[in-house]
Amino acid sequence: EIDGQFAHILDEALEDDDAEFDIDLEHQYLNMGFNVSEHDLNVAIAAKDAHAMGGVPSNKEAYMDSVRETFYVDVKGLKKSGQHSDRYAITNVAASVIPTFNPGFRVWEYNITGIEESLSLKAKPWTQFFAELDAMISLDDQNDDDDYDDLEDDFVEIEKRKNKKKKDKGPDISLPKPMPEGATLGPGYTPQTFSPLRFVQYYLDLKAVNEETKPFDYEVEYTSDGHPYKLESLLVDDYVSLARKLGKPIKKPKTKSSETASNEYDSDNLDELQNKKSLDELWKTYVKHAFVSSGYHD
Amino acid sequence: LGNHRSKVLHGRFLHLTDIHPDEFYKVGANIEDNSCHRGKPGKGSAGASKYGDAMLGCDSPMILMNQTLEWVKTHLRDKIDFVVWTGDNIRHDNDRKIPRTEMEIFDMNTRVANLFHDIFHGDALDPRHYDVPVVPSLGNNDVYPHNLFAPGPTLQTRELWNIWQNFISEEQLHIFQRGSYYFTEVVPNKLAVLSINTLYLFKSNPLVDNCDNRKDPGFKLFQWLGVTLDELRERNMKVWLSGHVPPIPKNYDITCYRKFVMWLHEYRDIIVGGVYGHMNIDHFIPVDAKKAYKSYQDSLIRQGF
Repeated sequence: EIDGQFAHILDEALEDDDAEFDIDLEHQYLNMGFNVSEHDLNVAIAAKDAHAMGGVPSNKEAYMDSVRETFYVDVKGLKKSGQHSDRYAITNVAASVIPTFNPGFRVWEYNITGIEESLSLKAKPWTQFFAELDAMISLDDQNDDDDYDDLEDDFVEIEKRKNKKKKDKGPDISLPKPMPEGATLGPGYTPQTFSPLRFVQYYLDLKAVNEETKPFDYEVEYTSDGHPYKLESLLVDDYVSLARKLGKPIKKPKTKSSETASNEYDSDNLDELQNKKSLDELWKTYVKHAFVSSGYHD
Repeated sequence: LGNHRSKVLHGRFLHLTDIHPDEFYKVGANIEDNSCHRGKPGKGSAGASKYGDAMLGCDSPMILMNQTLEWVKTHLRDKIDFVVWTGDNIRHDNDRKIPRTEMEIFDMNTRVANLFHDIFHGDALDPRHYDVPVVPSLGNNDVYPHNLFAPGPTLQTRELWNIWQNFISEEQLHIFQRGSYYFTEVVPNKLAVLSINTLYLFKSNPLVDNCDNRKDPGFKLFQWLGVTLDELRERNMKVWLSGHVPPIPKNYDITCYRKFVMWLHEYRDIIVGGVYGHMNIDHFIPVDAKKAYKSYQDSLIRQGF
């Protein structure tokens, strides 16, 4: 039954599913022998981590290495990434104004051609939509209040209701319905109105500004279409291609034939590996930009 | 009551995050305690610099915030269509001698919101009519105590509404007071930005358990997300998502993370992308829908047994 429920996406065997999805670095701490629940420990570790977002930065290179290992090396080959890499979505995490590194922010540019022509359907007024939304969520709250769970401590009520059939809660409304058949991929995946085209990353050279060798003026730190990224657009495909370049070359398991051969790495990546040095440089530049050109090292 | 000027689209927007202004910051103060609030600098150190020092652990001096926003006003304001601003608008709680208070958090958030209002509002009579719409979202430092945010309506959701009400359409008051999430039509009838209260999905918020329990605010957030995205899809609109804490396994409860990724996947016909803050590190992460579904499927099977 469960297999059938997700057939629209899990239609292929995930035989390459070698990386555990819900195990991240924090879970390593669980092996340290604390006698607390996993949930409590997760909250504690995450809270400590959240606090560490302030203060002197530490272990950020290690974090970037874990991103590389977990998310960039792991992006699948072309065939397994779906149409226009639609297996993926991109989370963009921004540099901040607070000088954890140098202050920075980003200006995104997007396609506005054809914006006047794009269809605008006659829809109900927003006021009506919000009124309906309010009503729906209020009703849901009332249903929650009727729930058995609220009455755990009330023995009388429990006795009264013991013989009543527990209300069917229906489908899990916190899960999305599959994308409608016939819907086409949106601006994140194929070029169209509102597709992101490029970004300009600004930063403040804090040391120079403090020393008054430069005026207070945000400079362009880098752009997505400039050196070394040269991204023609910012579709998911573009990000996934970049992630593949940023990922470490995957070592191929040693076999008799490979021990003597020079193809120490996965053959899919051979083209990229011919330029291994430039890929290393690409990673170094990417990490430099991640830390807003502050020169940070662990 | 708007300014009745025709809107010129530039095809650009600004994302700005984690300002962390600190009104106790003192130029020349000792940096060693990571707060730059007092004391003499150590030997060989000039102490806290005028605009702040990278990598030394202090928050932003007020002048850094003010001049940054002034720079934005001068160089960007008239070249962008909207602003996504993803929270953390006050200092960290890292000075035991001056612990943060709830009122201080509200006060600083109000001051920062007023700065954004003054820069981007323009001259319309309608306080909600912006030359450049601004879409704020809630940071884990913008709540008291740090990281803790309960389902609304609460004092905090009410105060947040008071602070941000000019940025949000009036009809969303009730929804906002339940969860401090909302959306803005940044290009009317064409493009919306959703402001997601990521604290309901955040591992570090002890007031929420997961996103599978119907009573948890994360569950209700997804309910709102579904209705809203359906309506936007119906109107043929496209959507950017925004929030403070980015959706990656390190940050979100696993039950919330995988659902979030599933939503991104099933609405890939209208969701353009997502921008987040919190981590201070400029990077991107491809999130994998197949693994999210597989993880959910596995969790159902485990529950079954």
